[in-house]
Amino acid sequence: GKYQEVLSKFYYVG
Amino acid sequence: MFEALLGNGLILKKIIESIKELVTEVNFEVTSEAISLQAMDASHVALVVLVLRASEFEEYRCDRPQTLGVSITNLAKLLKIAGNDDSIILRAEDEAHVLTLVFTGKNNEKMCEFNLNLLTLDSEHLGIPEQEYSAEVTMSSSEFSRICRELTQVTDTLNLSVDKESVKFAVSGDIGTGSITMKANNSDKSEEKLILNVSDTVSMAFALRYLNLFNKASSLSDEVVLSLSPEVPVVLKFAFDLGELKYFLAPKIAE
Repeated sequence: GKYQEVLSKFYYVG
Repeated sequence: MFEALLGNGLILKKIIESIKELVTEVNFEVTSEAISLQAMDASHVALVVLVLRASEFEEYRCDRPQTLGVSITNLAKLLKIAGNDDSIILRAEDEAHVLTLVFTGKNNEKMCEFNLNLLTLDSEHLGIPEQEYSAEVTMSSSEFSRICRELTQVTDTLNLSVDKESVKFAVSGDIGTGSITMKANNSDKSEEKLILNVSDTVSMAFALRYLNLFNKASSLSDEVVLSLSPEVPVVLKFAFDLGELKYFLAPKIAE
């Protein structure tokens, strides 16, 4: 299976 | 006081139609420079970033910056009432509780006015650094839309590979495998044209379901620009006269 990472893994939450 | 007059109201109808299935409640930031929004979808794998430049509106006034919490679902319902040829005025008092929308027919024959109740929403802003991407693909937005739609019939994941000469859209599903390869070219036909700006070869996988939702914006722009770097979200950019709409999507990662 495959999964998708959440965006906050890539960009900091401001 | 904030007030913006858009002569071509259809573009706002199209913008809201292009995001309403991704984000349901968003904060619009209005300043003297622009109307903007940044919002993630509920599962936090996709991000919508919209900028509408003040200078491109027929009339624009924003005395002080303001955050307008808007139900996109309800805004879409109201915009359905606006005719395709209507002009649209957006208006909000300072510290507003409602956003006023005024739709006016081409010959001033009919005017509709609605007050949309505003919401107080938590803002969950993502800081997105400026970044150089390994590969940039500029192609016909309708062609990209068509490819994504067609490949969705095979499976739910698009494998996108870009090198200096071509871009390959590959899928693998229960019924079999396949790919569509397009070579860089400068065709006069806009649907064939493909511009590649590649420093490093990239190969990544994305959920077609999201790409299909982003492609609703193909009605806003003839071209889409895809920016890719390994292991970071892909960016799809649709630029138009009034501003730009960008979608970010986290890549799929093999377990």
